[in-house]
Amino acid sequence: EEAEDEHDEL
Amino acid sequence: MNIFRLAGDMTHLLSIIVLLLKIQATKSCAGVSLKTQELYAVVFVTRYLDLFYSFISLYNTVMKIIFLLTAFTIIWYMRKHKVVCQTYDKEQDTFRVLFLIVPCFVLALLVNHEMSVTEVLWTFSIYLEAVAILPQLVLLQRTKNVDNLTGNYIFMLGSYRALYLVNWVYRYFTELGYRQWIVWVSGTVQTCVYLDFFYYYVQAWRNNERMKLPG
Repeated sequence: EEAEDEHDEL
Repeated sequence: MNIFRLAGDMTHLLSIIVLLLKIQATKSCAGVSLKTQELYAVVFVTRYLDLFYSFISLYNTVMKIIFLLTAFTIIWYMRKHKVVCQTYDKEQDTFRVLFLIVPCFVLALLVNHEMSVTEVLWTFSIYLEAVAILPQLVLLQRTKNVDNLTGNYIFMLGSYRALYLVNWVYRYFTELGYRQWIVWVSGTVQTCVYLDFFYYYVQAWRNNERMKLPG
């Protein structure tokens, strides 16, 4: 989930 | 998404619009570093590869496409537009971008979350964005006088980064177990790169003068 969080930001 | 993150994204978008309007309205890109603009294009292309395989939100997708399109539009103006390209200070914009690209890539290979092509490229884009403004700052230092729009463009880019920092602090306190070290460290470095510029920008603004950098 961490990676997904990070990729949410532009 | 919190208000700081949204404000950060909007400031980022506004900075790009200001730069595009400056180029379109004055038909000049004097004082703008093509190297920095090309680095941003590399940053966006390597970071937004996930457009092809993951969907986060409509907002996320639309913003990514806007950032990509505007980056290439600016480059097109500076390289191909008959009038604009003649105003580009090629002789002054000589920063060796490989000195940024190669170390960032090596670092991305060494420090990442996952050894996959997309994850390494994403990490590379985070590192590269932190230093992509350097050719622009060096160009500014060389040409000394900073026109208002270029100054505002850089100020807004720096503000966008500062807002992202606030967004991370907010997320840290509101989201359980939220941490992202790679992004935090790079983002802090990236914001620090602007500190010197901020100082002279605010000074000029307070004295109601045109911005000048020391030699």
